[in-house]
Amino acid sequence: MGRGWAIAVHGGAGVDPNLSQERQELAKQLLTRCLNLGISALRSSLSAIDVVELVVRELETDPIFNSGRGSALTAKGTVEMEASIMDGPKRRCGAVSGVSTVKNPVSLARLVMEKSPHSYLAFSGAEDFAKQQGVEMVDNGYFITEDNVGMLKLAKEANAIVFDYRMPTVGLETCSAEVGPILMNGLSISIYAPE
Amino acid sequence: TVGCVVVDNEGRCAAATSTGGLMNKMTGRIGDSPLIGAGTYACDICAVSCTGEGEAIIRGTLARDVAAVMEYKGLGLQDAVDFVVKERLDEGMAGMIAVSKIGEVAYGFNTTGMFRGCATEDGYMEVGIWE
Repeated sequence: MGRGWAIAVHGGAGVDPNLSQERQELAKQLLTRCLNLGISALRSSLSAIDVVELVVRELETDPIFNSGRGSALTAKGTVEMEASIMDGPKRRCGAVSGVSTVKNPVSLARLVMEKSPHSYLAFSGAEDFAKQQGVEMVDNGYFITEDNVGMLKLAKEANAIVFDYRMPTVGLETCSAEVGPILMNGLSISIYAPE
Repeated sequence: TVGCVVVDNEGRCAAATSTGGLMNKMTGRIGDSPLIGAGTYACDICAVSCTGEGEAIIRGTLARDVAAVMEYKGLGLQDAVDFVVKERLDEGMAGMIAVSKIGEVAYGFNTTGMFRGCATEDGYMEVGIWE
């Protein structure tokens, strides 16, 4: 028999080496809060699938990390979110992409898994399904934060697509990582320059 | 990108990942997070959630590979995570968290830091950013 329950959470890989202490502290507080939320759910014998949905909803709702509110912005300054969920015992799964008014994409992904004959819905199909299922929907502006509007401006000036872990060379006040020629899928990011 | 992986008291594993994607991305771009087997995977051996450069995670089918090397190479959870981060990413940059059905927890990343937290029933708890 195993050692009992275990849980892990993440808020993104790749961090600006000069991230301020204050923002590091805020991030750690959110991670700790989410861990404790999951731990008390596990102690109340919630199932693993319920706990992962509960915790990711909390992470989507807080604007600190890149998901839900606080999501990265497209080249057009809009938010297009995506999420997936998977239940190990029977390997059931659900996923959504391109959602822009669904408050908690991970819960819509779970509804795809449990209430649709499919495993993945995207863009207008996912939005229609969300309306049909009656999930909470908000204006796209809810997801956009001032920080990210500023980040998008810098990314455009640097002609870069900003990964969680790479910052444009243009002076983000906390930016430090020099960004070499960024390759994505084996191609130079500059092919996006026209954007 | 955010994620959570859990194994519960009955040894059931589950994973969930959610993201806004990349800043200044093209509209219509799909990353690894919604792709089962790439950014998210769970089976009766383990559960995995990935983050980082989506295109590299997709090409490496990163999350499924952790389960596969556990199943076919007999690696333990942390060894499987380390192997996949080291051998499957090419020049890509990414990180991941994982749990196993026997209550282990592991993470790995080749980026500058990863926001992560983990805890187990025997009282272990860690929250970190850097190596």
